[in-house]
Amino acid sequence: MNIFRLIGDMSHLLAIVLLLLKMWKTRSCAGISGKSQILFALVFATRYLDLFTAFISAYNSTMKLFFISTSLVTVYLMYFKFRATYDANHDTFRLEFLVVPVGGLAFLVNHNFSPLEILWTFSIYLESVAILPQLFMMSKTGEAETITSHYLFALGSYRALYILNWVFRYYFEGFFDLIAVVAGCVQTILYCDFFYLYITKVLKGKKLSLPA
Amino acid sequence: DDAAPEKDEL
Repeated sequence: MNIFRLIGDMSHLLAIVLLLLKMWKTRSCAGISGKSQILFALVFATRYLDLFTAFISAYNSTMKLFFISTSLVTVYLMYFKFRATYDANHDTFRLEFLVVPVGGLAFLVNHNFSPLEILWTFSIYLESVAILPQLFMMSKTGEAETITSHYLFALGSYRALYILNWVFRYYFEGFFDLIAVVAGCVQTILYCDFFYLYITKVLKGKKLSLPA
Repeated sequence: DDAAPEKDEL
C-alpha cells in the first residue's frame, strides 16, 4: 500500500458516499445516469469474485464488500425507491455498445485465459468506459448539480491517483500491470473535459454547465 | 500465458 493508492481508495469511497448522500438528501436521482451505476455494479461483481477465495488484507476485503454493497444499493435506489425521479429520457446511452466490445476485448487481450482472469480483465476494461453514459447524459442535459460534480470529481480523481500508485509501484516494487495501466489512463482521460470544467467553474462557485 | 501480476488492488 502507498499514499497514492490510499488517497485514491478514499476518493473512490468519498465519491460513492457523496452519490448516496445526494440521493438520500434530495430524495432524487435527477441528473444521475442509472446506466453508469449498473456498469459500476457489474465492474465490482466481476472484479471481486475472489472476495472469498483470496484474502489479501482486512482493508482489501472490507473495501470490496463496501463497494459491492453500495453499488447494489445505488442501483436499487435509482431503479426502485427513487425511480420516479430517474431521468430515463436523458439516460439513453446504449450499454450494449460498451459491454459487447469490452467483453470481446477481454477475451482477446488478457494475462491468461482463465475464467477469473477474463472476468477481472472485463471488469478493468469496463470500468474505464463505465462513466460514458453519465458524461453523455450531462452533455444532453447541459448541466449538473454541484453535488453531482463533486461526485464525479472524486470518482475521476481516484483512478488518476491510481496511475500515480502504479508509477510508485513500478519504481519501488517493480510491479507493473499493463492492462490496468492502459485502462486506467483511458478512464482518466475521459474525465479531462469534466476536470477542466470542474476546476474553472465549480471551484469558482459557478454551476457546472456543459456546452450542450 | 505469462503469469498474471498479483491482484492486491481494489
